[in-house]
Amino acid sequence: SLRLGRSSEKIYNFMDAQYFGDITLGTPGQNFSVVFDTGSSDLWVPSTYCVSQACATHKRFRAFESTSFRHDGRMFGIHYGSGHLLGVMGRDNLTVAGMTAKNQEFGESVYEPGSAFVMARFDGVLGMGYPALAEILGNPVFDNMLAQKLLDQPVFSFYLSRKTASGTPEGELLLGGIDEALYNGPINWLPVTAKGYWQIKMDSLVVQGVSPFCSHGCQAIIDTGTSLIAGPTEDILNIQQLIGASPTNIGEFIIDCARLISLPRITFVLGGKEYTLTSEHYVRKEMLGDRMLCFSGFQAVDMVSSEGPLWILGDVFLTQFYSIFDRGQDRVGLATA
Amino acid sequence: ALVRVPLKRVPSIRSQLRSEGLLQEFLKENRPDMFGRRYSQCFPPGTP
Repeated sequence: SLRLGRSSEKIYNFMDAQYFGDITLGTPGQNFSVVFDTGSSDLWVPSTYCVSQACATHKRFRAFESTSFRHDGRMFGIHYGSGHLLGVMGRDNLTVAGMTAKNQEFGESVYEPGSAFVMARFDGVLGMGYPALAEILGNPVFDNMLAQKLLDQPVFSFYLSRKTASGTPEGELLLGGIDEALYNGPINWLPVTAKGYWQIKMDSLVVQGVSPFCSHGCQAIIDTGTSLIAGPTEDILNIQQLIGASPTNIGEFIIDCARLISLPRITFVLGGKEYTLTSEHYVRKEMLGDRMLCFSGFQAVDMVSSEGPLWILGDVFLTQFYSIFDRGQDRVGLATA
Repeated sequence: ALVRVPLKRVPSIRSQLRSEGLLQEFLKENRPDMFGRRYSQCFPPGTP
C-alpha cells in the first residue's frame, strides 16, 4: 500500500508496458525510445556512465558528445520495489517528432536496479503528468513546450490500438491538439480533481448491471504508463471472482479462454457517461507456444490519496477510448477510439 | 504546432519472460516494482 503525500509518488510497472515512441536528445541528436507516461512527470534516459546490466542493453546518452548539453550537478533518484534508480541531472535540447524544446531538464540514470529493465524495449520514460508529480527533476517536458510556445493548444491526445496492421503505427500521441480521425462521437470532458496525476472522479463501476463498486464515487487516474486496470485489493479480488479469474502461483489471474463469450461486461461511469468493456477488451491474450493463455486485465493496487483510494485506468481501458489531456482547462476528454 | 508521435506496441517484459520460460523464476528472485507486492494475492478467506 502507498499513502500519497503532499503531491504524489509514482508507481512504476514496466513489466507490462507495451507502447513507446522515439525522442532525440542533444546536438547532434541521440535517439532514444521512451514510454510516454501520463502517470509521471520526469524525463530520464540511461547515461553512458551507467554500468548496470540493464543499461548495457539500451541506448545511453553521451553528454560529452552534445554541444548543447548543460551539466546540472544535482542527483536524482526514483524508487522502485526492487531498488533505487540513481542518476544525475542535465539540460539539453529535446526533439520529439521534429519539434525541439530547448534546454529541457532531464535525468541520466547511472544505476538501474534489478533485472526488469534488461528486457525492456524502451530506454527511458518521458513523464506527461503535472509538475507537482516531478518530485526531484524540474520542468516537465510538456510544460517546457508550453513555456516556449511550441504548440497550438495546451493539449495532448493518446490513441492506443490493440490491432496490428503492417505500415500503420499501433498508437499515436498528438502534441498540441486532437486528432479527429481517431475517435467517434462526442468528447466527454471530466475535470481534473487533483493536479498531480491526471486524476478524475469516477461515478461508479458496474458489473453486469449491478454496481457494487465505487457506488458513491471514487477517484481514478488516467495512466498511459500502466498496462492494466488497477484498483483497491478488495474490489479487484471481487471483480476477479465475478469474471471467473483464478490466481496462479505467481499471482497472475488466469481465465479459461473458452469462457470469454460468457463473461460479464464491465462499465465505468465517468461524468455520467458509461464506458463499457467486454471480455474481449479486459482479457489479455498471450500465445505460449501453440497455446493461447488468457489473463485478467485487472490488478490489485492499494493507493491512497487525500481524496480516497485511487483506481488506475491504464492501457486496457485506453485502447478502447481516445484520451485527451487538456492543461489549459485542467480536464480529461474521453471518446470512443 | 501539431506534433504527431507514432507509438509502437511490442511484447511486454512479462510476455518475453513467459515465452522464454523465465517468468516464474524471475518473479521469485525479483520484486520488479510495487505491483509485485501483491503477487501473493488470493481470494479473501472463507470464499469458495
